Amino acid sequence: MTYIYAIANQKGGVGKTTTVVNLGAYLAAAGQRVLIVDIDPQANATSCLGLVSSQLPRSLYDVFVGEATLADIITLTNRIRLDLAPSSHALAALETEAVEAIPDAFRRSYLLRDALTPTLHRYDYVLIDSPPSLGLITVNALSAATHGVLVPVQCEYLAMEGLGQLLSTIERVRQSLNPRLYLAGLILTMHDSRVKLSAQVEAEVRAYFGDRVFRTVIPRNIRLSEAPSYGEPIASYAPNSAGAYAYQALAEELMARNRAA
Amino acid sequence: MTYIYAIANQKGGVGKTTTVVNLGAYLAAAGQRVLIVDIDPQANATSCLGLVSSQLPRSLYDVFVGEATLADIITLTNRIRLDLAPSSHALAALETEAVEAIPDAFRRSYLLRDALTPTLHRYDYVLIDSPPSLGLITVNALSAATHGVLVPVQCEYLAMEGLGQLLSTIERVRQSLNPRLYLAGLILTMHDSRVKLSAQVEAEVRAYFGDRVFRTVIPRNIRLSEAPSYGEPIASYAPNSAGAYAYQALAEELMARNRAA
Ligand SMILES: Nc1ncnc2c1ncn2[C@@H]1O[C@H](COP(=O)(O)OP(=O)(O)OP(=O)(O)O)[C@@H](O)[C@H]1O
Ligand SMILES: Nc1ncnc2c1ncn2[C@@H]1O[C@H](COP(=O)(O)OP(=O)(O)OP(=O)(O)O)[C@@H](O)[C@H]1O
Ligand SMILES: [Mg+2]
Ligand SMILES: [Mg+2]
Repeated sequence: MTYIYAIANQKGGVGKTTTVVNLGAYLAAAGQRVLIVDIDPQANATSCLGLVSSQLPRSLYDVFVGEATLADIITLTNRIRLDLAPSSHALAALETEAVEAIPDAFRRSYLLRDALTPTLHRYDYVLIDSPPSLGLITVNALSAATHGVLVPVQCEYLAMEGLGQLLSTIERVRQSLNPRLYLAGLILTMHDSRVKLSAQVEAEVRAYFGDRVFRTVIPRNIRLSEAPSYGEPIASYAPNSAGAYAYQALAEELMARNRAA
Repeated sequence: MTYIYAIANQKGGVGKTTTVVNLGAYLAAAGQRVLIVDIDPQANATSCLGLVSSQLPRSLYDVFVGEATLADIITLTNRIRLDLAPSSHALAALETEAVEAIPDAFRRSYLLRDALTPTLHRYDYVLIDSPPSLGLITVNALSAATHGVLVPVQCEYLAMEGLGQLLSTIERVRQSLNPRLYLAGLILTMHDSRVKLSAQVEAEVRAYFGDRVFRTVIPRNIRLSEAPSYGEPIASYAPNSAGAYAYQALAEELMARNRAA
């Protein structure tokens, strides 16, 4: 069984990339075979794993325009069982190019799902990092997810506001493109125990979403924002930090949920 | 003379909305007539100013589809000389709808510029808050700017990475849509003096961009993230906070630059 998750939230800077890279690294450390799919044109997940997107010969863009298969572009990272399908800045043009090149709205929404299918047998988990928007690229991520959407929610007021819009997009994609799509879980991020606002946001999100909110809360931890500049996940850069323990616990919690299901 | 600035950066969560709302409030407090234009479908600038986008009768979406003028939708805020052109979630569909409805790529890039022209005489400053992407909506913001782009740069590693992509988009828009477009300035945000990474990012950005970086640095300050939940800019919510002093100094610095020009 391969678990494919989309990690999405149109609010910017809430910890989508940080969650994909670090949750992925701890799932791999626990013995799972993991593929990280970076479909954000910023290519942040690619650089967080030590690769420079502009120096890679091919990326997901080439797969979407039919000039490569996913297997062609998959790159090894410096962690065992953790592979990457890299992004590139060229993906930014996909939105406009695809609307003109592929008139059928369904086909252009399934580009990622169709690309993933032949390689699924090689992986236990696929984590898709999406950009901060609800356009065609994120719709592709939502259409490809077999086990739902993981939503990082920053413990800030503005990050809560956008959840309604995200839920209605998930519902729209569930009805038209992916009947299996559901909200697999919310992950509270950048929680600062010294700050009242963090506790308020946590209380409100748990009150509204109940046990769809992971018990594990990711604290604000400077090591998490330093790690990308070394091109390593927190599991290698600072394995004894609060940020590392939190993402390790999150990986355990996700695997336990899936064993119980 | 009306100064129209686009506040843009495709990296999410770097302080675009916080800068538009608070810089705008201090420009208004200093006697300038200010219009905030919220073209982000998240409508965060709208809610930071105490308005609920879903309860407003019309928004920029109606202006772009030709069912209202900008003057019809401009809303007063609870601060004198600070008006708002509100956003709505409907704007999220503009990207796909406009490509199908307006085949001419130039016309659909000038929707905002053309909407602004009749009302410019009423304002000294227009600040445009854009979404975290480089698609049609942000291109509209860049095409409408008469005095350039203000780029908030969060003092984090990943936020620096995206600057190259932003600069090439600015150049592309300058050549094809808006010959006046240039990088008016970079604003360092969420600077934390206790954290080495902040000082490193500041040093690198100043070394690369020189005096295009504002001297004023916006510190990480919890009052700035609390203010949106009260629907007020920091100038009303916590006028004696470090965040308030910084945005006041930024407004002074921008006005001084414009007087000297
Ligand atoms: N728990 C944390 N503690 C401290 N810093 C964090 C934490 N999580 C993420 N960061 C930092 O905050 C910034 C935003 O995180 P990240 O880039 O992962 O968010 P994102 O949602 O992927 O952003 P975008 O919307 O641009 O894709 C980054 O600089 C990252 O290093
Ligand atoms: N200097 C600061 N100190 C502390 N918190 C801040 C500061 N500036 C912004 N914030 C908070 O950080 C979060 C991101 O800021 P903001 O929403 O303004 O960024 P943005 O670039 O507009 O995001 P998006 O890419 O989603 O549009 C918000 O919750 C905001 O309240
Ligand atoms: Mg990201
Ligand atoms: Mg914003």
